[in-house]
Amino acid sequence: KFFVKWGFSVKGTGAFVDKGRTDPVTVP
Amino acid sequence: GHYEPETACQTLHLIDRDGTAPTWRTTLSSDYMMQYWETDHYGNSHSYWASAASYNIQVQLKTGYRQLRDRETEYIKVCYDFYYKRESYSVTSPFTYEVIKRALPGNVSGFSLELIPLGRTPQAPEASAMELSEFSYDHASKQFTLLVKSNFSSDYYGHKVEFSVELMRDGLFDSSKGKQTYEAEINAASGSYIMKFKEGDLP
Repeated sequence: KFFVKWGFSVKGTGAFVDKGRTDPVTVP
Repeated sequence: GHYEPETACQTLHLIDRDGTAPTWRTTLSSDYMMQYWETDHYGNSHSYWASAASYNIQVQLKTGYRQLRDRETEYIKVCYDFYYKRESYSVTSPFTYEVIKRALPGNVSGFSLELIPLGRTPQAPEASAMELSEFSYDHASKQFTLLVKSNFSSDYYGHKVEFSVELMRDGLFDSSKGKQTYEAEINAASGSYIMKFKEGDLP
């Protein structure tokens, strides 16, 4: 199983928003 | 002698919201103070300071079209250092400006500033500006897809968003399979961003 940890920022603001982790998907 | 003040400043506080392009004028002044000595009829000498000359610097300020919202204000501070004969300025505003500085025409001492609004300075976005729509795996192409939906105000149009994506193997001890950043331009209030990658693509 795999999931991603992701987040985003708008360039120029210096602030990063951590959106946490997704639900996992199964990879055969 | 010395200049008093050596650096003269004025701050313009702009709160109008009509979006026009007003022009302001102001004057920065300083006196060149000299120390004079006198001897009285008892032979005692004493000194006093007095203005030997007065100097005025004209400042003109022009802003291009921009619209301040309720409770938004701008501060524009203009200064002139009479000793080093240098002008300076600072702008505190919700907008980013290109500032063009020019000498005044003719024999007028001073300078003009033209403030051309380039757009609103982006603020740190709300966490809700981006929401996960889908994370999936396609068996045929062996690709992961991360689909994100955005909801930005027009303030962010033309600005760039940078996603950080780290693929993780789920386990007792999660292990990173690589991390990548993706950049995109924000050009609509709502949009979809699709990131596709395979295991091993992410450095």
